[in-house]
Amino acid sequence: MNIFRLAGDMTHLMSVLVLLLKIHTIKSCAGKSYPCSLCFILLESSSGISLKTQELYALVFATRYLDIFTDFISVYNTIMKLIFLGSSFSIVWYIRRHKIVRRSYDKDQDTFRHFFLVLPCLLLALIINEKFTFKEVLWTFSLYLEAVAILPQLILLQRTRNIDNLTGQYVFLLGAYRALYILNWIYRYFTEPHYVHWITWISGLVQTLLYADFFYYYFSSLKNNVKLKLPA
Amino acid sequence: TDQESAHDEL
Repeated sequence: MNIFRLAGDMTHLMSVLVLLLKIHTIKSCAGKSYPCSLCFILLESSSGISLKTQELYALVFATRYLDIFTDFISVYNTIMKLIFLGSSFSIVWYIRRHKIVRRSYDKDQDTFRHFFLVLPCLLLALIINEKFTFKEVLWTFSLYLEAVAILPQLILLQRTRNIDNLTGQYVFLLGAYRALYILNWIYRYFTEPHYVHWITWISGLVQTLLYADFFYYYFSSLKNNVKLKLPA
Repeated sequence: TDQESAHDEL
């Protein structure tokens, strides 16, 4: 474990916590007898969260952590896997099933057919992988899928008029965690002999590059202290 | 499991 990877994991955890906080806000807000102004805005405007991206992430964790009970790495590793699995599936459940949260989900805007991402990633994983075994192919699939999983969310943000802070921070943290992982891979490449994982590195790089324009608009909205807005 | 094959990152 190195500082870059720990920072990356913590950033990833933070992004999940921000999303859970946002869902909690929507839930608690609708509980009020009279809609406060914030609640009114939250419930009326779409939450800006893409269910498609959340479902893709649940699939990413499900296919990546198949070895959670067979290969014990460390207590930290197992606990983090359980947190990511638990949170990603519960977020999908909330947006799909929860009587209040699902009202804030705008399915007419979140139209990205994520099936078009799943199939090519699966085919690619069958062709390009480190070892042609069931677990390894699914692990590679999860890497390719995670690289593109943010696309439905980024497209939804372009369509969402006013991106609220929590959603913007969620996407930023999600992009930042993989950027930190790239530093971790560079560090491990120079400090550990034989540490070479091209598949991981390239998909991690592609994933981070997909956030490039978001990062640009996110930082310029911070610098100019204006509302985050992605060009359509 | 030998460390090499086990993926030790999240």
